Amino acid sequence: CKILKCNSEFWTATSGTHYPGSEDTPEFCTALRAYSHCTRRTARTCRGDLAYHSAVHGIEDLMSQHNCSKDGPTSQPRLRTLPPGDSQERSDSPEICHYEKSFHKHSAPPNYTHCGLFGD
Amino acid sequence: PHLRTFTDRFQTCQVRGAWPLIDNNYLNVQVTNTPVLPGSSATATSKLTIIFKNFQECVEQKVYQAEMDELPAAFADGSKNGGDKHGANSLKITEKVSGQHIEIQAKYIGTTIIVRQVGRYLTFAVRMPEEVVNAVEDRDNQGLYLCLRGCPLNEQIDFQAFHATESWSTRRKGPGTPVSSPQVFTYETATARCKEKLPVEDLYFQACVFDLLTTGDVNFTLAAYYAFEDVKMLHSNKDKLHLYERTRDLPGSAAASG
Repeated sequence: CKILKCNSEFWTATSGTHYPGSEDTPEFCTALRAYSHCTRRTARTCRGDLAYHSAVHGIEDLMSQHNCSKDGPTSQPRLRTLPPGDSQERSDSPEICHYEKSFHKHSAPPNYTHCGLFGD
Repeated sequence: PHLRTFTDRFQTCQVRGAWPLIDNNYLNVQVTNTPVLPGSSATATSKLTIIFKNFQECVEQKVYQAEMDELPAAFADGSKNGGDKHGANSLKITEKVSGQHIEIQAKYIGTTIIVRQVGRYLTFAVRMPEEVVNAVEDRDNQGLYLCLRGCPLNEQIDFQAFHATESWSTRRKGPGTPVSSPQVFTYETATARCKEKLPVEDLYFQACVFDLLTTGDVNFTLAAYYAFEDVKMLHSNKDKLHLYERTRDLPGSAAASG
């Protein structure tokens, strides 16, 4: 199952510096089509693989979100994204991104559960 | 591997191959378990995939993947946070011990995950709000969601029956025997060894003894020890850290099996 290869090709295609596009450019749809093409190629060997099915669903969502047509060029575009370091500086993330903060204000604290897997 | 579920049921399972541990609207966790000795039905986790799903303006979809001898301190795309969204720092990977212990904080869903490599195998521990645990789209086909439902009955290993039936040939040294297992333990020596790290004879202690008897690999002593350390850190009910009752049945199948 080569789904991870497809995943990394898509991430590589949509990160890097030599194409200043954004998720709304046609190049993003091209990258998505290439990603979809790659997952179709590996469908048979990936049957039942969670990462594969998640990738397939993710692609469908993104294609409908960005109105990408299923046919069209599939060559690898290069899009620029912020380097991770920069985005970490933003500490003012919205409250919805902080479960406990948004939880405590209007109800009892959440009940936490634990799951663990170890040994043989 | 030994599994402690969200409802504090403790089971030892075969679950060989790829199995989903968690599968809800926000998070997928899947493990791949491989036999600890050629031909043995005792397995341990050799690969782990965690998918954090796209969540509003907080995080993009992120994939974390760990394998034996490869415990990265970053997501598959090389980043350590939730991407470019406004709330990107509500998802963060921290390396506690290089190559051995990483922690992932997913604050946007109140969840903490610990992944370790102990010896050659991986361990997994998670703290998650009940509300998130139960946020599943269609409840019916979550049957294989091990953290929620435990192992199917036919995948559960009964300690006593296991050692009685598992042939000695699988335990004798062979090309697949773990390098770090220089000795075969008796019940007495395994008990003594486990007592050094786990003084209370609870199910973690019994799991340790089972693993030593099954593989002779002393690293499994540490796996049980760290699993209990993770329980102490992550479990919200301090009265339930030690478990003594082994659970064998699924609620539904218990009735069916009469």
